[in-house]
Amino acid sequence: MFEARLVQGALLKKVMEAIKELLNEASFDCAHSGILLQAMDNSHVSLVSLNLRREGFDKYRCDRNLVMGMNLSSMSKILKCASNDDIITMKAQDNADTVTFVFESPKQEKISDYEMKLTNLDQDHLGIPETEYSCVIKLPSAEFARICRDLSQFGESIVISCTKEGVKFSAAGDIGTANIKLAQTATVDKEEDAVMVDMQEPVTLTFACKYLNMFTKATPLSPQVCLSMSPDVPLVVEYKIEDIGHIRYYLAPRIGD
Amino acid sequence: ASTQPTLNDYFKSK
Repeated sequence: MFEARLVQGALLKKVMEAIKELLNEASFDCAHSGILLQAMDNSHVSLVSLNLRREGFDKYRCDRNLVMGMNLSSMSKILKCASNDDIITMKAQDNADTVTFVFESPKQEKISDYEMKLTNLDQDHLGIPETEYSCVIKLPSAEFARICRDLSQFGESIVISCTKEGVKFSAAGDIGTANIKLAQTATVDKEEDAVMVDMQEPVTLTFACKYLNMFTKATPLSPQVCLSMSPDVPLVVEYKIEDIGHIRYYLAPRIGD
Repeated sequence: ASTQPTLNDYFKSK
């Protein structure tokens, strides 16, 4: 028996918004410690890694490890039926071929349940090595989304260049060039407004706008985003999900000019 | 022109 009850059901709705453009389907690996999802987009250029710890749920039971293959467009349709203040429970029997979503309104006057068929997915799991990154940049997530959106008008790629002075985002194309420089913030009233750069060595890498923009669909999950870069390895874009866990996106850098 | 490698070039299948 698997059962996970999330009082802040809106978080699950936001997680769905954050992954559904990138992935058509994904396996939710449910274990005693919580729920994990790892899946690459169709072109294998980017990867989503979602971690929801059991401690984040107000009720969590997982008697046996369970892999639930879900069609994300179907799951998204179902989660759209939940109100933002609904409590959401996911449950499944061992070896079941369906999962049930139960939505409870805060005062319990409306309770809905939706059963969805599971699909068998033969997904490749990748081993992601522990990496000490040369540059770790923290910035407001809305600022990052704005930069990706603005620079996408200029070209297909964004160059992210991190030095001890700060971080520079650049794009170039037919209409011209664009550069956005962010300096580390000295003092801020709110920690979530800070720009922080932890640099061991300067790094400059180029990434496809299309994917960066899809990652920024996670913006509502967290006020801050963390970008980790090292020369010639995939970028990590991480959004914390309150006290529950995180969503990380990996993106292979573009090579060449 | 730039090329776009896949993640399989960096991470190995488990």
